Parts: sequence; structure tokens; C-alpha cells
Amino acid sequence: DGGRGRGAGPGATFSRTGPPSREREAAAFRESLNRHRYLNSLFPNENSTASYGINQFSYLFPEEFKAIYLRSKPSRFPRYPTDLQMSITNVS
Amino acid sequence: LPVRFDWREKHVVTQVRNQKMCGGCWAFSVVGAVESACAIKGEPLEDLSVQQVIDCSYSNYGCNGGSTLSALNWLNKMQVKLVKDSEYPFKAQNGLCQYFSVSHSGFSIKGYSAYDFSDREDEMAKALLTFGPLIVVVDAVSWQDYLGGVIQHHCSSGEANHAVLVTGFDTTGSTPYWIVRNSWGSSWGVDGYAHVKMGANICGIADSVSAVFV
Repeated sequence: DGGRGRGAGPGATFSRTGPPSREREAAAFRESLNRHRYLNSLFPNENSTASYGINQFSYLFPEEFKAIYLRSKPSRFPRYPTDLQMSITNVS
Repeated sequence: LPVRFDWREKHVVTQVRNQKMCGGCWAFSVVGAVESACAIKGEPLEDLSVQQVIDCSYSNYGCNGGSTLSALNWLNKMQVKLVKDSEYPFKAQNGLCQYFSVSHSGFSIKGYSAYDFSDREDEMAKALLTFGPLIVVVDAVSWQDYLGGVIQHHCSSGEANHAVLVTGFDTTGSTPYWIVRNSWGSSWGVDGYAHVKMGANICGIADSVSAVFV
């Protein structure tokens, strides 16, 4: 990993061994198509709602996608004080 | 609050970038916030080095993952000067940290804030107006398939796993939404951006919010 010598870091649950096989990519693509149908079917009448479909990630299984692209570690953030009201300076 | 606001229209947001097969979203979002904060202060808008944060932010894991909070703490505590991307370009893999002389020009931060704004997205919008684009960490599992429109379902505030940059909001339509810059290239989503419904902590967008001061 480029001389870092560190562990694989957080969330390292999927380690790809070599380029994906055609079969694997085809299976992932089919699963993506099914997922798109489901996601788009639930709120068909909401005109502004998100649409889901084929993009550069459709050849990845969700666990592959997550293992490569979703690598930000969560942290605990203090709650914004309820009694605090931020005044907005005039934004020029 | 204005009905809509977008820092892109003030020309203080750099172009969408592509993290490729590197799990460095946490670095892209932090560097994006510093770029904008500096431009808001009158500095020229330019790409700063994400690779420097990936290689040198020792409490993170480079392309294997990291935390926005750790990166901000490192930038602030070490008073790191971020150099231009052209001087330390992105390689989409971990590398050995490159050091620069003290006299080398760069951009450092004076501080940062980090809050959970869930249930207070109106205050979060004020923070956006006051400090500039906000670093947020969201649950982006369903973003794998996103093509466009306002994300308002299928996106829990479960486990935060992806860092992005909120550059604006738009409440003029039937569904108010945050304007969110991603780091998956400009062909993803809406020219590289996602629109996430405001007011319901969709994707956990308000749980982990940071802003930088320069």
C-alpha cells in the first residue's frame, strides 16, 4: 500500500483478488438492474424524487462498492447547542 | 435564510474531482472545504493537493480510509500548508509523504468547527452561509445507483461512510434540498453532485458537519 505499511484501515471487508471475472461483473450488473427497479418503483409519483439506474458502479456488488468508495470513518460530533442561534452576516 | 444559495455561483468551488479506486473521500471533502474557504477570503480559487493529505495525515489510512475529523485535527495542530495539486498531484494510491520547505507557499487553516446539526438543519444552512461549504459524512450506500433528482428515501442516517461537501441549498421547489459535491467524477449524479432532501436528516447529512476557518 505504497510504503504506508499500515493496516488495511477501517471497513476493509472486501479485498478483490485480481481483475473481476466477466461472470462476476454480469451477475453484479443483473443485481443492479433488479435493485434499480425496486428503488424506482416505490415512489413513482413524486416528481422531484431521486431516480436510480445504470452508471459507472453498476458492475459492482454493493459490498464491493462500499469497500472501495465508502471509506470515511464515522466520528462522534457534539450536538449543536440548542440555545445557540447563529446570526448571519450579510453575505456579499 | 435566502430561498436558495449556492457557493458555486460565487465562483469559490473547484471542479468536481474523481477519487477513482482510492477510498480517499475524507481527504477530498476536507481539501475542497479549504479551497473554498481560501477563495471566499479572496485567495485565487485553485485545486489543492489531496495526495498530500492522503500521504501525510498520519492518523488516517490514506486510500484505505480515514476520518474528516482526524484530517482537520492534523491540519490544524500541525499547521500544515496545503500545496497546489499541480505540485503534489493525486495518484489514487498511498505514497510516502513529501515534505516541503517552510518557505514553500501553501494554505493552512486557523481552525475548524464540528457539530451534529441533526434536528437543526436551519442552523446548518446558516453555518453554510457564514463559513462556506460544509464537510459532511453521510451513509451513501444507495448512492451507488443514483442518477439524479432529490434523494429522500432509501437513505437512512445509519452508518456514516462517505465524506462529501455541501455547497448550497435550494428551497424553491416542492422538496427543499442540499446541493452536495461528490468526488466520483462529473459523470456521476447531477454533474458530479447529489441533491439531498433538507429537514429530515436524510442519509445522516446533518450528523457530522465540519467547517474550516482560514
